[in-house]
Amino acid sequence: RERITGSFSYSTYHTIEEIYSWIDGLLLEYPKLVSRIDIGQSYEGRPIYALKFSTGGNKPAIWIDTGIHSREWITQATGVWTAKKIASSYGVDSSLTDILDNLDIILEIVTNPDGYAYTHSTNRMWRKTRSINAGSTCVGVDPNRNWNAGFGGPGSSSNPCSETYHGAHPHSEPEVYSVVDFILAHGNVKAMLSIHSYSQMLLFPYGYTNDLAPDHEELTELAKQTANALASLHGTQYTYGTTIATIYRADGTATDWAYNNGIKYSYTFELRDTGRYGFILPAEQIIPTAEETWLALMTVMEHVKNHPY
Amino acid sequence: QKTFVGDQVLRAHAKDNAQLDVLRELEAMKHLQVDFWRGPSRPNLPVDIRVPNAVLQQVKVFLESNSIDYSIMIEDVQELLDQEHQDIQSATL
Repeated sequence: RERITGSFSYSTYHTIEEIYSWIDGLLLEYPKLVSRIDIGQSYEGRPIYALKFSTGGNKPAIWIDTGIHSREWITQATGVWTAKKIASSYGVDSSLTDILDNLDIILEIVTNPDGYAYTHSTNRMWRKTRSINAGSTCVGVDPNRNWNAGFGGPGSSSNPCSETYHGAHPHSEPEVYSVVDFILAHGNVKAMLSIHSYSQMLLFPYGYTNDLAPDHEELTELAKQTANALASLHGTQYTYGTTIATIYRADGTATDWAYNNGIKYSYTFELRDTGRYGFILPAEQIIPTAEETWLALMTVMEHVKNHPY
Repeated sequence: QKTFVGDQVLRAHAKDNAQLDVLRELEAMKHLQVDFWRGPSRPNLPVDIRVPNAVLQQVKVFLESNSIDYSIMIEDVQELLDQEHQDIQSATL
């Protein structure tokens, strides 16, 4: 079983079955550090897993999710690499060890399992969930417009055929309410890092309003440090700022919901691409992308550890 | 399985807010079935649009007639997807 994660190719894209099987191997390989939490089921009945990296006790936690938009394959692949990196670095890398001695890390690698399976079987360019919309032939809801933060505003669509359809009501999607229920029940999540691609951006609240968050200055400074850390490895340049000012108005997003629910360190990452491939980023770029993202994640996680609230 | 043979991804550059509005009009034309990979947001940010093969000329004419600069980011989406699929299969083997 140990050979499963050892021989697993981190430099290729994998199906959901392969990722879930790999998770089983990771649990066996690092039983004292890693556990799997079943946080819910997708619309089509697939299990939704979060991996908990913990040295014990009920510590404050950092939440990381990848793959809420299913066609952004580099994000799930980065999630897999990151999980292995966290597990294998504990007790080896002093910074990561220090983080895990003070905080738990919870990582959801496939946030939109139905959409991800659909990208492998039927439509590589699928973004949304796979839920049926009453009164429409169009399927799916944008799970990053479905959160209860400015829900239904003009930075989302009321048309079920749109890629940014917000859904019938806030948290209508099991992929969203599973996360909401988990985080609210946990009650001690201090950071929410939601990983997307592409555009090379680091975004923070707000997306639904031009109002600045009370922690705007700190979030900006941390974003700057994080972007610098990321660029230090391969020179990948990120822009950063509030979602609404940096890219466009977006209503009902995960990071805005997190911030409004008391999670100060709420960021959205938009990973590589340089603009040549979009969602079809070649697999040879998975590891460089994951490596540079790791430096960024470490910057945020160290800050969270050093600035308890 | 949905294929993307002959689909292209165009990268458009809007010079100003008026051109951004034109791109938003394009986004609203559902019958064209264009897929905005990066939506129109700000004049200094590129807009990436996957355009089905069947409406390529129509969309290019629309962009050109509105004086919106664009380049072809991906010549044939399916070629890249085939390569991706092949890479996955050989990695699995």
